[in-house]
Amino acid sequence: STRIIAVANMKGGVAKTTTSINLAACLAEMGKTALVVDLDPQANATSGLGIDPRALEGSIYEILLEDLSFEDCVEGTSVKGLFILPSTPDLGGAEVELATAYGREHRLSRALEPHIDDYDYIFIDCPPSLGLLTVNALTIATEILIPIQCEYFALEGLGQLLENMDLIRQHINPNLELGHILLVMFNSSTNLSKQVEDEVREKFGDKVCKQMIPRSVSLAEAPKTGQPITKYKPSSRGAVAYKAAAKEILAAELNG
Amino acid sequence: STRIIAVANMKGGVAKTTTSINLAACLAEMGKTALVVDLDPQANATSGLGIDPRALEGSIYEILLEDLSFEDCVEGTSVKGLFILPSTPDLGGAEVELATAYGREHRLSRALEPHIDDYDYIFIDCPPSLGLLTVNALTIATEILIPIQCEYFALEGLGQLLENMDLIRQHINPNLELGHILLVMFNSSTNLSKQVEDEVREKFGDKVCKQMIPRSVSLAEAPKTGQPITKYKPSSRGAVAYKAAAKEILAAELNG
Ligand SMILES: Nc1ncnc2c1ncn2[C@@H]1O[C@H](COP(=O)(O)OP(=O)(O)OP(=O)(O)O)[C@@H](O)[C@H]1O
Ligand SMILES: Nc1ncnc2c1ncn2[C@@H]1O[C@H](COP(=O)(O)OP(=O)(O)OP(=O)(O)O)[C@@H](O)[C@H]1O
Ligand SMILES: [Mg+2]
Ligand SMILES: [Mg+2]
Repeated sequence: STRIIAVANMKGGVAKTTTSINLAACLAEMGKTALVVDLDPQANATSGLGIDPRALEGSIYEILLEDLSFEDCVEGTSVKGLFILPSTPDLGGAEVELATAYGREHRLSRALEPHIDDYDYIFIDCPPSLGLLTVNALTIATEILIPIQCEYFALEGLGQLLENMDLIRQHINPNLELGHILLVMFNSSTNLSKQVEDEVREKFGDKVCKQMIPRSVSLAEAPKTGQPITKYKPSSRGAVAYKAAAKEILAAELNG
Repeated sequence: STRIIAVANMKGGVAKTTTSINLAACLAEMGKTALVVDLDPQANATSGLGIDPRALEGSIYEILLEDLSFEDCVEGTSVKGLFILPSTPDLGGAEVELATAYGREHRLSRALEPHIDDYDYIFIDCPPSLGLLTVNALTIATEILIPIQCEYFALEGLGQLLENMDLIRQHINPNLELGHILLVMFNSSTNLSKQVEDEVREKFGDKVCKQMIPRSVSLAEAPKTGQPITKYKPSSRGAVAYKAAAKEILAAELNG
């Protein structure tokens, strides 16, 4: 059955978008059908996959707040088998608008529900907060993937995210599990990265992907071309690392 | 009179906290009295200045939502002349709680107003969103400082931030100005950094600080010690760069 993976961490700039785009692209290249849901008003996943957020007729904003249909919004990308539900800056108003709307936590799940079986993997790229947009993602997700940057502030907000996850599991979505933790922007020449790695592996054990994502300029360059790293520089360290991480995620499914 | 600088950018991980801590510390070392207001539930500015958010009796959360007084919360730091109004994870609930509260945009300004004259500079470290916490900061700020990371996604959310700034100026705070734009995490060995620099200087001219902040590991290490870079490694590239940027900000005042 479809795996719905919320890529979430309230810490900003920890490669939530980079991870959503590139894991989804790797799985599509392995023959899976994958969807990226861009749930961030910055619309970085949208532009990172080559779509201009300002040129869109309909986006996730209209789906959540104006009942526009899924079919009218979903778009293809430059990768076969990879699709995106794009975002626009309008989504910026959604946190406050959702605060007093009926069924506010279930808006995304109601819109996605009828289409879930069309995809093997759905990645939801969350904004850097634990507000109602992220709650909508955790309401429909089967698992959460947490990218952790190998730097000091990385562990600060983690406790809150795990607490919120438990609350969602208790009150809204009993199926939600902690899937993987992915260590990103690992810089092998500094002690800092090694210290964070040791601390995270000690605390979370097997939940942490064996594969880490190195800090690498080609990963920061790829979004400018509107392509995932597997198309922009398929043999770069970033592409090789995301492919190995995607295989780990795929394998986790087979073991059940 | 006191300069109240909101350090804001909805893009995550662009050194809002690192800039708030280190500019405030540099100005304190030049003999000014400075306050950092931590308006982020992650409480990175709080821990980055050596205070344990979990050990606090009162924080910015109680000030905004429970009318606790400023004096009961403000704390000193390891730097003479530098103070902090700390945050805790409780602030995570504030966005939703504020949505329906009376005077929701003015809660921070009402709490700070009586104490503004005690400081030469007040830096407000904003969370990575344009929600009610950032609106509270822009309601009392005299100017906004926007850190821009020298990477592709950096320019995506900027338009929205400037639009929101205009709206706040029209409806709530006519004194709010765009102060400085600070280019951060500049990596001189990549084309990407140079391209973003050229684009930002072309678009914003003199608003962009001449001084850029280089990507440097000691800036990422400093928060672990609870000290600003000027105390952790005073002669590092990061410390030298923040000192030069602080001088530019100071000079802007003298010219009026
Ligand atoms: N492994 C990497 N090496 C180098 N740069 C990277 C890497 N991963 C991501 N980046 C760059 O770091 C920046 C932050 O990444 P990204 O935007 O994916 O993070 P995010 O968590 O989605 O941010 P936000 O919190 O704003 O949504 C981007 O400019 C991105 O291109
Ligand atoms: N010039 C620099 N060189 C190297 N690392 C840096 C630099 N500036 C900041 N960092 C590191 O980059 C990460 C992001 O910086 P910081 O937390 O200050 O950003 P932020 O914008 O406050 O993030 P958030 O959006 O989560 O509030 C931190 O781990 C910080 O230590
Ligand atoms: Mg993102
Ligand atoms: Mg911060």
